[in-house]
Amino acid sequence: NFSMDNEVRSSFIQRRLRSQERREMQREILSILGLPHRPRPHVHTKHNAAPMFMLDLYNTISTDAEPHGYSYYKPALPTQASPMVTSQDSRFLDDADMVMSFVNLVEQDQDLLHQQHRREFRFDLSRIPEGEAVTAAEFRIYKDFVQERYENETFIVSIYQVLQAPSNSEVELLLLDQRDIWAAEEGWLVFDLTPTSNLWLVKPEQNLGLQLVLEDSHGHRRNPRLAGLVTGTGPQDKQPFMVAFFKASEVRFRSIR
Amino acid sequence: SAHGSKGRQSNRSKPQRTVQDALKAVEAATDNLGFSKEGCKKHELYVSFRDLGWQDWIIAPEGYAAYYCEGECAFPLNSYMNATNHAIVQTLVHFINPETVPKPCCAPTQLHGISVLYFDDSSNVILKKYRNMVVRACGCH
Repeated sequence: NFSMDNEVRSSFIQRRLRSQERREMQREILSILGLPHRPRPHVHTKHNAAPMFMLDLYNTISTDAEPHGYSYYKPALPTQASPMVTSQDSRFLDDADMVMSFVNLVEQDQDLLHQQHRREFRFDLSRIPEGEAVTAAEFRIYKDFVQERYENETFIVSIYQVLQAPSNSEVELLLLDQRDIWAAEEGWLVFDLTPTSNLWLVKPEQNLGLQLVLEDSHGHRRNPRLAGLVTGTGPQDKQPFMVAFFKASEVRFRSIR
Repeated sequence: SAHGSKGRQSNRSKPQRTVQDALKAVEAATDNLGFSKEGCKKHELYVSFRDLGWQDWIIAPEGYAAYYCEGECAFPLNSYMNATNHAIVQTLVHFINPETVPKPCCAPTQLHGISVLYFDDSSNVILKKYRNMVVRACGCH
């Protein structure tokens, strides 16, 4: 002789979790998320270029999902000068199960010490979960507006894959992509890294990084900074990074718990 | 019948009468009790990543509305949400043999995914889609 509502409520025990239970619950949710443990990022800021770009992608997905009737919390976003997500990125995103951005591992000082007219970039792809295949990958670098005296000049930006380590002998390079830019241009330059990423996944020992070379209209190598390329030093939200889109190539089962 | 062999051995017209009798009895009982049963419904459930203390590595979302399904799958089932044909039959059989056959279960019939954006140990950022994380609709199974 009781209401059904009370019956429903009484089946749930409401109490505060003990710390051990809390840890176990966190462990179970991490397992559902496919993570072996809680990530502990050592250095990070949500206002770096890569997290901001990824947040843009996240919001693209969230906006697409809303008309279907469910919604979830959307964080207050840092505003940015120019949109980072292109229509091509949106297409890659539709097809992807996972997107991952990679920070540049080459330290600024080390980079400046060795090169004046080229810049090196390295990305660690070893942490990609098994069973994920790269469907697209990009290297993204920001180009700022440059001083007036170069305003009418054009430059050629070339991205090379390093084939041989510099310590062995002469550096061997493979041209991946090239772009003509105006000095007055401003915004993100995007270079295709899809075949290179696939190679690096299969043969990690061949991941010796990328080199960027800047040439002026006369074919002379110039310092990338001259064209406004933000390579190492510069604002956090304009730092270069790599992004890869993945599709799960196999169905993964959770382990029995 | 909950016990297949016994059912097949009995007179064909007898189970038919039994079901009809059971339905009438349930209708009468429901009317007499005079309370409205809480049917199978979608209820609010918010999973907070912030409450888990994960805001240092999860960039977005702060949490998400997961919902859950709860409520009785009771006769007449077609007045509730999304009952399968089998659930309706199971309800009828439950009336006849409540000790052996339970009522159908209230469970999700449609689920949706969420996307989670987080840092890994190397401060790389991962955006991953997880399927079947949000209840979109409930029903009796």
